[in-house]
Amino acid sequence: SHTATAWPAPPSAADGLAEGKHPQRPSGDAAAALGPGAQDMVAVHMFRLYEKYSQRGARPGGGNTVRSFRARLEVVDQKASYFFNLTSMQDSEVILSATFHFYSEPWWPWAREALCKLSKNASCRLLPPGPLARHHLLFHSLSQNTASQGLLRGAITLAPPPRGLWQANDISPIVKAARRDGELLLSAQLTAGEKEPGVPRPSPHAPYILIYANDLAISEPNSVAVTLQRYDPFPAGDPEPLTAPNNSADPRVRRAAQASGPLQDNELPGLDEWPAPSHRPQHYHKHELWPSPFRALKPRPGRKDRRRKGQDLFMASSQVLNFDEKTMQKARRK
Amino acid sequence: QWNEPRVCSRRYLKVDFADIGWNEWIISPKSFDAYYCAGACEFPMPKIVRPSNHATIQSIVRAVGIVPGIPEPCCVPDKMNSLGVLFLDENQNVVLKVYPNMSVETCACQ
Repeated sequence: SHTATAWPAPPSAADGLAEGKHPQRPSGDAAAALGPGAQDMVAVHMFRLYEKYSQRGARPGGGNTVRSFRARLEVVDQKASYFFNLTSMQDSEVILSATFHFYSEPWWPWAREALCKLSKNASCRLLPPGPLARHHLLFHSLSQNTASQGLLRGAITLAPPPRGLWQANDISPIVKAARRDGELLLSAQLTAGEKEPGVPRPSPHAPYILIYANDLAISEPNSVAVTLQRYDPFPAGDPEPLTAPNNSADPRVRRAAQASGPLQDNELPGLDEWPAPSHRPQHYHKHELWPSPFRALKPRPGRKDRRRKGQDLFMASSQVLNFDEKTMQKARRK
Repeated sequence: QWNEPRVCSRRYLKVDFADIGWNEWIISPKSFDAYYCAGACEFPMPKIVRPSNHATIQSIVRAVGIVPGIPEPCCVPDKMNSLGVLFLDENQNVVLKVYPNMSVETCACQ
């Protein structure tokens, strides 16, 4: 069995009480960054670890990864069991340590007084102080979708905390053994000695597990995308992006020159006007055929030339886009 | 941007995770100063661009021109910093990872 050991637990809510701070209200901009989830302790704890690293460079647990796991409360044979799904751990993450964080009622009268003050209901004071509950937690591990209760991995005795409300307990051997056997579903069953504690209501004080690990793959190239990219930037079924260097990604429909008369050869009409570059063999590069989206600056012709050129230009352009007879007749009629 | 030095040096770049669509699951930071390297590594290279010995010789070979087609060395990140990222995994659990080489501290011609 494992006894609860003093572990660098997050500042306990009681401390918060002593300092007049609301035990559950995170300090700084944690609440803002965490959003609505700020009320549950695991999010606040993780954000504190993140702030500690960002501001002081303190690596959490000496590694490069901390994973948190929330409990899912289930009642099995009238006993409360907390289930933790550890399957999101990666194979490359070597477990350094694991802690189990559990919230238990304070049994010091003054702490209870402070709680009653916080909960602002007068009847709280009338309630007899809670029993001096000594909790036992039994850890079982099972693999996914097994119906059995799983293999007993260890037990923890939780002495009611004199002051603090949260306790942190070392469960590294339990988690390492369960993972070694591939049983990544962990359950913690709550028993309390002679008197059953009854079924706790779901609350923001639900227990949680933190696993400190060293991810060996984090120094691999592109490791950030492996864990943080969720959707394929090019979802399946999308056409490949056009890779030609100067193709615009513009989805506009390309218009093509209509061949006038029967095709004599496979030359594009009007192309023979392009002087073939003398030093290059007579074949066409794709990007030479498509006008580059960037217009090259041309010297400005004189006023007279511009007028004459305008007509030529019109002729040349009309050569490229000519319409069929019916459209021409309709245009003429109009 | 217009008065940045021609020579290889570090340039400012702020990456906002919303720009690359990762903001849904990244809790913090929302953005960070990543920087990037750009600029010329032409012969002769000043000491400030911290050229490796190989880069120094490559730029001399290119300057001499006897061997055609040798490009100038590249301006790339030299020293880089890690970044802690707090995000939600597929099961909506909060994860903290410290990623190495996420932001540029110095650039060099390599």
